[in-house]
Amino acid sequence: RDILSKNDALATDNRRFFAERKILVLNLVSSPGSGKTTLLVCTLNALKAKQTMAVIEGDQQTDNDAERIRATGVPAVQINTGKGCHLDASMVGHALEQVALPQGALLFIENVGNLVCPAAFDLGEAAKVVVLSVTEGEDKPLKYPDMFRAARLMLLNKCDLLPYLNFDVEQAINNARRVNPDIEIIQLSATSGTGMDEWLNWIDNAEQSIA
Amino acid sequence: RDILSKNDALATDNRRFFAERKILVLNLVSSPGSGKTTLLVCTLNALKAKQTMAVIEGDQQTDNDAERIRATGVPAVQINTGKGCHLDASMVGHALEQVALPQGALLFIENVGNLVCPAAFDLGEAAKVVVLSVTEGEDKPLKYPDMFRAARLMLLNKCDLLPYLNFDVEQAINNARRVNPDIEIIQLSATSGTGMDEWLNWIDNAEQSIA
Ligand SMILES: Nc1nc2c(ncn2[C@@H]2O[C@H](COP(=O)(O)OP(=O)(O)OP(=O)(O)O)[C@@H](O)[C@H]2O)c(=O)[nH]1
Ligand SMILES: Nc1nc2c(ncn2[C@@H]2O[C@H](COP(=O)(O)OP(=O)(O)OP(=O)(O)O)[C@@H](O)[C@H]2O)c(=O)[nH]1
Ligand SMILES: [Mg+2]
Ligand SMILES: [Mg+2]
Ligand SMILES: [Zn+2]
Ligand SMILES: [Zn+2]
Repeated sequence: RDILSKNDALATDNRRFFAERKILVLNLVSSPGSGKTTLLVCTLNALKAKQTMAVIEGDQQTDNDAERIRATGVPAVQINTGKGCHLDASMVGHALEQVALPQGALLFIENVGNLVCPAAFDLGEAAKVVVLSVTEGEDKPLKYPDMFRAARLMLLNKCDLLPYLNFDVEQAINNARRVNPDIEIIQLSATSGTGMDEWLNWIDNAEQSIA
Repeated sequence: RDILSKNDALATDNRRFFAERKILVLNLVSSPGSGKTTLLVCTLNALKAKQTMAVIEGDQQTDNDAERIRATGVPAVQINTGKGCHLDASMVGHALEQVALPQGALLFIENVGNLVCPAAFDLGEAAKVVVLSVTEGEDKPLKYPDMFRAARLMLLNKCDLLPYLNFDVEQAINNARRVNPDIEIIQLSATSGTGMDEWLNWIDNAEQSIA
């Protein structure tokens, strides 16, 4: 498809821009409401004393998520996609003009809540991080395989709710490994803080690998 | 866009097919994991003694949801969309060839889990029913407004989890009404059964209106 090859060319430009400046870029993807923004706010508050960061937000409408990010003191650019259901490399390229990213910064991109189309659009990121909420069911990796195959890391979020759910963590992990044997998995809760250390450690390792 | 006008023409054909046979068709839409299939299974079990029904299932991959439907004894046709993120009128038209729908039957279409693109594709249904899970946050109607504007009814699902969440029901309802002042709203739980009577009653009224 012509759209994807055009997008890939722009993603390559973005990736070169990031590599020259040793900027780690993570593309957060999930269903709507899995907890991407809640997790980002928690992550930014934990890292902001020692790391320069910025966030690019993608949503059909509203500035809500960017406002939540800005409340932490970290700059955020909001992209509204209108009828569009995913961010693409061109949108991200334009957003880069609106944010100062010094050498060695950390950039998070929160994609539109959608487990389908964002899997196909490279933005120039180092890795896709898929957030799966335990409230969504164990079968999502099997039913939406492209996204779990495209992700390097799966964050199993909202684990604080496990006592109230009929959710089989092992089965969800097995399903993710079935579609992507290499996927890394961290269980956490963006509200209770469980597993946040492991996630922050993973980010740190990812930063070391591009330093 | 050419795609949508072609789709609308086929949707009109589907709608004529349904109207001639007085078949009520409901198109269930939501984020992945909001509880569409769980709700459908519960609904089919409640109605199957007195109503002829069928289900058309839409998913990127797997036959999982159709199998869950078939376990109730109600026939289901599974459409796998591959890279596609929504059902369209052509897919539904072909699926109709695989299912016997007598006069006065009730047909549910469970769309692909996605709050964006399915809003734009008319399948020939009488109404879109959007399922919003209380685990997804109150802001979804504002952030994904096209879907809530396109829906006649919003089912606020998983209300059994409210005691464990920080979810403001009034705010979610206000947000839905802000983007669609005419939307009807039913609070329910597909697992505990709360609100199911109201939902079954709503279906009954919808059937009467086309009888
Ligand atoms: N119990 C619990 N709730 C959570 C957790 N993380 C997020 N939430 C709640 O889940 C809802 C959605 O969270 P968001 O952070 O807005 O989700 P999102 O993925 O950014 O949503 P979109 O940007 O619309 O796709 C909110 O009500 C949050 O309070 C968690 O770890 N545990
Ligand atoms: N607590 C609670 N859990 C529910 C309820 N309805 C569904 N679930 C759970 O939510 C998860 C997803 O349910 P599904 O019915 O598969 O959701 P779906 O909308 O059909 O998912 P997709 O077809 O993949 O989009 C499962 O773990 C269900 O058990 C409910 O009312 N309350
Ligand atoms: Mg968000
Ligand atoms: Mg389902
Ligand atoms: Zn899409
Ligand atoms: Zn789409």
